[in-house]
Amino acid sequence: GGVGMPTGAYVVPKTIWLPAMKAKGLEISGTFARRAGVLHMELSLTNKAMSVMSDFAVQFNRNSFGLAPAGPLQVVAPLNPNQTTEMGLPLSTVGPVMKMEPLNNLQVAVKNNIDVFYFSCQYPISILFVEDGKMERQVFLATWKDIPNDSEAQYQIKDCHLNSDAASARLQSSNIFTIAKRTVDGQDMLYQSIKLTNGIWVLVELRVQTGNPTYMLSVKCRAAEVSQLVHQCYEMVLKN
Amino acid sequence: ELEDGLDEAFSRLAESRTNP
Repeated sequence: GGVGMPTGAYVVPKTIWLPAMKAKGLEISGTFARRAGVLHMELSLTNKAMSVMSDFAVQFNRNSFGLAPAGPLQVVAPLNPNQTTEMGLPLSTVGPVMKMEPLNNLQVAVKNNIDVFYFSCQYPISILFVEDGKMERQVFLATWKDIPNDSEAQYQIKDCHLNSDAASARLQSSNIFTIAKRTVDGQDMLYQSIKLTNGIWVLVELRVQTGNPTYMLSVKCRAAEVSQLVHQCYEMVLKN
Repeated sequence: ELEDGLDEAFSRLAESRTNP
């Protein structure tokens, strides 16, 4: 987008999830995106076999946040040898839940007329950040106090050259909302909130010091294992 | 008044985090 235009959330480029040699010639690459509040798995299917492929279907294993296909896989026509087709598969978050390791791991089964194939992929937790994740300021202060300090995780984010306002704007495109900003001893302290699709809240303090390319990120969340994934998202959003 | 109180509370939080 141009100056002042929202650029939307960052989407990781597609990577190969299922190499053709492991799937009798079917190659699958993909990524995840949240577009206008709807989660999508974006897929490219390539037929590297010598015969036509058809009758595609997809299924997910139970996973940490209940991700499930919200409809069938829309492969419009049989896929000819050397042909690639691209599609977006809308996802719901009301599927069966089972805690995965890592938390953001997703096990997928894809079938076609030849066989059934399995692969695992990992989604950025930011696809689960909902649009109404701006916490009331009063609630933020109470919750921040309420979560004990030993549940606080701290991370450094290096080589970041945005000022705090630019960082805040970029994070908001990914549904990370700045609730308050204070400047103390030359450091901008941003207090931010995130809400996941399953109702889990994440509270964040981001410290940005003018001229210092290393940000300090402090994350408080009652589900402590979410913090590391939130850190990964900050790295991804702030550096792309 | 509540808003003022919240502004003040965030200032205190930031201050306490920087100079504990």
